[in-house]
Amino acid sequence: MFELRLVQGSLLKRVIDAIKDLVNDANFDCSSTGFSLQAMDSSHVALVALLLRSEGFEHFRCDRTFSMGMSIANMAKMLKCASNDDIITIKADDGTDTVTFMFESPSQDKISDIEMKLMDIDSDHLGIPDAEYEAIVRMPSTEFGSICTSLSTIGDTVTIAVSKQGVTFSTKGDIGSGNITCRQNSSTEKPEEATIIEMKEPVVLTFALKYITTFTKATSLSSQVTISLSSDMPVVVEYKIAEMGHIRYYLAPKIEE
Amino acid sequence: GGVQLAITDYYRSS
Repeated sequence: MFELRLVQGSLLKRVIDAIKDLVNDANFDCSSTGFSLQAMDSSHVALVALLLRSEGFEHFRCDRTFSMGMSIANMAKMLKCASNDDIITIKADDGTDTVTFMFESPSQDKISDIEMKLMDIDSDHLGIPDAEYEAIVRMPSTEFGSICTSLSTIGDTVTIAVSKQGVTFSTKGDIGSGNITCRQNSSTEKPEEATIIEMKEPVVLTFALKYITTFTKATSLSSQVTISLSSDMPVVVEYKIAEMGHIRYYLAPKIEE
Repeated sequence: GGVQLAITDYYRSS
């Protein structure tokens, strides 16, 4: 028996919106720790890892560890039946091939019961070792989102360069080139507006903008984003989900031919 | 430009 109840149902809607453009189908892993997912995009260039800890739910019951294979697009369709202020309950029984979503309006005057078919999904779980990164940039997630959107109108790739001067995002395309530098700014009174750069070594890495732009669909989950970089390693773009966990995106770099 | 590497070039199945 698996049952979880999330009073802030819009959070699940936002989490699925943050995944659906990257991943088609995924196994959701349910255990006493929480509700988690690890999945790659179809070309195996990017990976998303989601963790929603059990303590973050109003009710969380998971009698044994198991996986539920779901189509993310279908899940997004089902969640469209939920209003933003609805309370969401997800239920599944052992051995069944369906999952039930229940949406309750805050005043309890409307209850929707939605059943969705589960899928058998063959997926590799990758081991991601804990790593020390050469540079870690924390910045407002909206700022990062608008930089990626702006640069993707000019070029297909973004080169992220971290130095003592700050972090520079640059691109080049047929119509021209652009670069945007953000300097460290920790003096702001609002911590969510700060840009903080921790650098052990200068790093320069290039990534496909189409993936990075997809990651910024998670912007509404967190006011800050953390970008962790090391030479010749995938970048990690992390959005913390308050009191619950995180969504982390990993993207392999592009290298010169 | 450049060659796109795969995430599986870095992380192995666990």
